[in-house]
Amino acid sequence: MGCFCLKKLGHKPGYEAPINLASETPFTVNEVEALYDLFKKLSRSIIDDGLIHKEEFQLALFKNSNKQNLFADRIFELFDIKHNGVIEFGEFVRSLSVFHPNAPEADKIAFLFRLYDLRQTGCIEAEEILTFHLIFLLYDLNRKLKEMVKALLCENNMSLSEDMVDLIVEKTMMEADTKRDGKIDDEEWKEFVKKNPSIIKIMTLSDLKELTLAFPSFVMNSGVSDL
Amino acid sequence: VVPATMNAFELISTSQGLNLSSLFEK
Repeated sequence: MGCFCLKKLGHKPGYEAPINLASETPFTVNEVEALYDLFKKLSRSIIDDGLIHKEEFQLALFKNSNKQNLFADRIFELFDIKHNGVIEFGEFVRSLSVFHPNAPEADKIAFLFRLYDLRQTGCIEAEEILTFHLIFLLYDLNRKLKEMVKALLCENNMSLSEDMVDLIVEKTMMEADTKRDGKIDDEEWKEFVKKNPSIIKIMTLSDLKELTLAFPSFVMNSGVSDL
Repeated sequence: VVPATMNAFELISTSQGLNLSSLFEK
């Protein structure tokens, strides 16, 4: 009687302490806590197991858990850092941190490059291993870019002639593939983005600036839940 | 309508699958 019981904070597997995540991302501890609110909401939308499954991710993006989308699939794959088919809380925060307005632009450019490297055909060349040069991720612009343009047109029920698609792809290739080897390496990609900054607009989410307003969390602040 | 001047990556970036703002909708 008169006893004041603190409810034990029951965190699901995959949970990581906000203080640790805040130390390696641009987020504050409060913002990571707010992200946990968002994460909980997303991760219990279909299966309440503390993990975001592909269907839950699709449901959040499209209001439809069955909607297939090439680009959403790639985002999910990149967020799923452990490649185990689900997004854990730590993976969610670390991946979203690249989209923070204060995240380094170089990280945004690199993330987008990996996103568009559809089949992850990155290769390490012997000379580069020997000289410890940067790993060059090469991608076949013609094939992958055309595939992505077609996916986008299909998504929006737009029809363009094959010639028009080729024209858009070739024009982009002429500008981006300065070495004229049919591929874009990370160096060419950085140059191309510099000339076309609108390409990385999608890598900044202004919502991440107002997280604590949208998803207020009092758990860490008070150390007590459900009071 | 796809403007002829639009580069392929600008076009791709309009995909709904790349619009993560939807995650933050209440």
